[in-house]
Amino acid sequence: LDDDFGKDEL
Amino acid sequence: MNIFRLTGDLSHLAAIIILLLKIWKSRSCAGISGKSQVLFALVFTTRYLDLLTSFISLYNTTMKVIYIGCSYATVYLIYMKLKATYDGNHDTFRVEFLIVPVGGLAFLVNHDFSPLEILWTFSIYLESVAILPQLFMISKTGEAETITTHYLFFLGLYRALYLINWIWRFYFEGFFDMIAIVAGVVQTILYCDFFYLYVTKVLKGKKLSLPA
Repeated sequence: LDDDFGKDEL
Repeated sequence: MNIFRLTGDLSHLAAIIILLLKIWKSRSCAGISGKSQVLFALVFTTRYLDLLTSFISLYNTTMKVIYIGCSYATVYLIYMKLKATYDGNHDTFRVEFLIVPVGGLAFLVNHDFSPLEILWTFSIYLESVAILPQLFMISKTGEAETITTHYLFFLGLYRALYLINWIWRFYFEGFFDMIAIVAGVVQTILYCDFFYLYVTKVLKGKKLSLPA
């Protein structure tokens, strides 16, 4: 699971 | 963060809470499509896996946990605790006709062919059509409880506000995500018919009944 994936929008 | 995205998130949260409270307090899920609620739980599960990999902000994490928790609680109430009140005869939309094409499209059209990105894309496409079983059920029963129409109004309003948020972000930040925007436009268009009925009927104190 790559850690730069995070989406800031819900 | 901008005011449109914040009010959009709060509208989404309001919808989720309204539905959960309606089912919990009335001890009944009559008129509610369990299939749509399962699809929403699937949307949140596939979209918020980044809870396990990255921390954006307390707000981001808190809202994601609340959305996932409430959607699973709603599905639990419908299919377990209050199963006797579930109106399965009218909740007959073939969700496989949604999941298969959406799953296929997520593999074909995405920003990056990685598991998390494909799951996120799947959740974006699925969310745009997840309300169809609920709208279909209302068309079959021919009516909807007023509290259910408020739920649908806030649910539809949330993505409409996100559309404005994306215009705002494009103009001020040069940010835009075509996949989310196209799916968001489709999603909001699906509510137009309902919005018309909501404004012309429910806001005038009448019951929402079809045909209009």
